[in-house]
Amino acid sequence: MRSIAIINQKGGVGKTTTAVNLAAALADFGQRVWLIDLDPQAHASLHLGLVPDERQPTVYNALTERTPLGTVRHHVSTNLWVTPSHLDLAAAELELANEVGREMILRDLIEQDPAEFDTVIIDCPPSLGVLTLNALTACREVILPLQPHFLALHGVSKLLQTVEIVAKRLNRELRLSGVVFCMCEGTTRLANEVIGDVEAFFNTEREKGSLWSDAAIYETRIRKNVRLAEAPSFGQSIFEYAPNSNGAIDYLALATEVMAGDRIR
Amino acid sequence: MRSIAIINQKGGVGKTTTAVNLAAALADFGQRVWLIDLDPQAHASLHLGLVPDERQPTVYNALTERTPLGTVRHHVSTNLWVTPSHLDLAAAELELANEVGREMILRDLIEQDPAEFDTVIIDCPPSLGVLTLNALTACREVILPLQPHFLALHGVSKLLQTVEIVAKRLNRELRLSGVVFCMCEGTTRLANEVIGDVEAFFNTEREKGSLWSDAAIYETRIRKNVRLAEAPSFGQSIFEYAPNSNGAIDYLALATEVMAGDRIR
Ligand SMILES: Nc1ncnc2c1ncn2[C@@H]1O[C@H](COP(=O)(O)OP(=O)(O)OP(=O)(O)O)[C@@H](O)[C@H]1O
Ligand SMILES: Nc1ncnc2c1ncn2[C@@H]1O[C@H](COP(=O)(O)OP(=O)(O)OP(=O)(O)O)[C@@H](O)[C@H]1O
Ligand SMILES: [Mg+2]
Ligand SMILES: [Mg+2]
Repeated sequence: MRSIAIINQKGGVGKTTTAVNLAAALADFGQRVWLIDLDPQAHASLHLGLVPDERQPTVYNALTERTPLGTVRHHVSTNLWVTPSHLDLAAAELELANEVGREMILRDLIEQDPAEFDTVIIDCPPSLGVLTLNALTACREVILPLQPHFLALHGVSKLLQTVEIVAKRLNRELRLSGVVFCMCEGTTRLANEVIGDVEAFFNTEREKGSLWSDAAIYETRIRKNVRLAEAPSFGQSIFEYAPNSNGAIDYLALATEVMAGDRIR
Repeated sequence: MRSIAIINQKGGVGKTTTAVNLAAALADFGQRVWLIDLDPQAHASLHLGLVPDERQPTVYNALTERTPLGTVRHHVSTNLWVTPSHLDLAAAELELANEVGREMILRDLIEQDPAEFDTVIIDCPPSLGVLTLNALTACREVILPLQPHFLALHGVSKLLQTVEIVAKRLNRELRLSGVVFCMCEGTTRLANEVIGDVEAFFNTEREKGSLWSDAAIYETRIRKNVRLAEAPSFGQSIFEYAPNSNGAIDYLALATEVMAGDRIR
């Protein structure tokens, strides 16, 4: 089973949009896909029509009360299952603060779950706290959505440091699979500069033989497309809402690259 | 002294861009303005050219070691002072978890600071944790940047609930001054729907005489403008970087509304 964490502590760069539409595209290709929403905002859940409800158990109950993940998983469409989040999850940072091995809870819950999936994808909140650490410890791969803006670039080195620490201390199998540029608007000078900086960074890292030496910058650029911002209000993936849009074309292309494990280098 | 917290737990909606450019516009109008960066990403600091440096004390030291704010304040341009942040601030959530009255630390530090300012503006991280609670307890006003997207709208009621709890329990003077729509791209159907929903929400709240009854939706819409995304890479506000751009025009208009305390309703 492939397991992919979608992370970036910078807010609003396209994490949820990527997690949901990549999961939906892989499901359309026939893979059995499980999407876990680890963001207290519960936007991935909402995006696929699951409205958080206090009475129903969510990933919050799994993390804090060890509710088996099988009881908090909903079949939303062919080949696609979702474990929803809830606002209460925001309290998990403090509730789990003193728990021994608090970063390993999700990993153990996934291991104990008997269901078979081809791919697990985890959407993370805009922070590097205990929830994101649980995703990084539970997964083998990381995909990093990046908006080609200066402020978005600034936090990447801190993000990679965190991935590196997790890989050394908590999860030796963790690898950065790739960086995907999201919300790309034409070819502004700014976007080209940022993309150039990121490419240069990975090229020097590659020579050092570091953890990122086989990381890719996906060739697919996700273009800005208002359909991607509209789809969540209908509780649908881009493929159900606007299958002929640029958004659908781009996320299909990304899914093809991710499936091939293709590297641009 | 006016004190304004810029908050929204949804990531990437324009909090930092609004905090920095509103502060710069008020400073250009002749007000003595103090911008406090309460986000561990330190993007407001970076936006004005202050590169976080381990050796220099920052707001992290103020919150966790009670370093007087006067020693962590830098004069960056005429009428504008900045208290920078640092990545270490991300640990504050856990470090302050068991501190009695942890939400009041910043309020007390500001009260003890003898310097005179016309306006204090606080940029917050994309969460409703202890850092944002400190800003809400220290300020009398809240400005809520909102991207006219479905996912961005979804969290507003939770945000208002948090403001309401702080106003009841920790800070009776706290009021929502207004909502400003940011990153507006023309007049898409989605944007009009979201703006319509927000206006309807505040109109019904107004009739109930709630905390939001004198909250405004600022008439100024901040248009999407690539100059706003470029300015941070030069360490400048939009007024220094591109004074004739739409970004500068829009943030000047917003500052005029904020100064007049003008209400649209
Ligand atoms: N390529 C795109 N074109 C247009 N809109 C997009 C695109 N990608 C994402 N969006 C919209 O931009 C906003 C931010 O995207 P999204 O919520 O996926 O980011 P995020 O990184 O998950 O945010 P957060 O940090 O709050 O979790 C959303 O309203 C989304 O619908
Ligand atoms: N009106 C605008 N036009 C174009 N780009 C913008 C605009 N406002 C903000 N940006 C850019 O969009 C990105 C998100 O904005 P910003 O960082 O201000 O949001 P934020 O809410 O502070 O994010 P975070 O949740 O990470 O703190 C930044 O790269 C910024 O430069
Ligand atoms: Mg998200
Ligand atoms: Mg910010």
